[in-house]
Amino acid sequence: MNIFRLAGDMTHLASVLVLLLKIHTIKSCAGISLKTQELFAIVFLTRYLDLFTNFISIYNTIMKLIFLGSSFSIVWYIRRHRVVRRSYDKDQDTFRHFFLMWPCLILAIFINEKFTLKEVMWTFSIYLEAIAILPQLVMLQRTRNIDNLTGQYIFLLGAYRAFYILNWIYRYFTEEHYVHWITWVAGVIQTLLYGDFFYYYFQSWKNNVKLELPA
Amino acid sequence: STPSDLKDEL
Repeated sequence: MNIFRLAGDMTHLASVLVLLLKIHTIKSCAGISLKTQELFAIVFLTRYLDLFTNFISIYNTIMKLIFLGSSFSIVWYIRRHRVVRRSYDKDQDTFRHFFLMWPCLILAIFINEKFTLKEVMWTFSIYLEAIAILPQLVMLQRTRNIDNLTGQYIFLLGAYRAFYILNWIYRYFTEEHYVHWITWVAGVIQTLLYGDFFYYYFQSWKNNVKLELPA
Repeated sequence: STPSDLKDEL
């Protein structure tokens, strides 16, 4: 474990807590894409298949349970909670996200580190996580009103990925033959997707104006 | 490198 990875995990944890806090306290999911949350739930489901078979550490297990629990409860809140579901704007959340999953699955079948079910599922989760934010970014462009919590949520998600890239650089230089192109390429692509959002987030923060994404 | 060493990441 290194400081970059710990910072990344804590930022990731903060992002899901911010989202849960928003949905649980103000009972609203306005501006939140259910499709992105469903994709994240699938990412954790397919990535943590070895949750009970491959023990890494207490920290690892607890964090996996938190991410699984939080992502599924967010999906439940938006789909099922009698108050929250009313604030879900499905007409704006139109990205065909299941359409995104097939290329990730096919790619995982052809490009992976070991052709076993677990490894293919894990690689699928890496590719899926890279593009899971797309429905949310598309929805933000559409609704254009980004409330603070949603903006912070996306900012934290992007920061978590940026910390992970620093973690990979650190591990590359400190551990013998630590090379994982698949994770690195997918991770860089994922972080770049946030790049555009980061730019406008910082502009709004610097000029102290409300965050607006260009149409 | 064994793929497992990456699996220690979340």
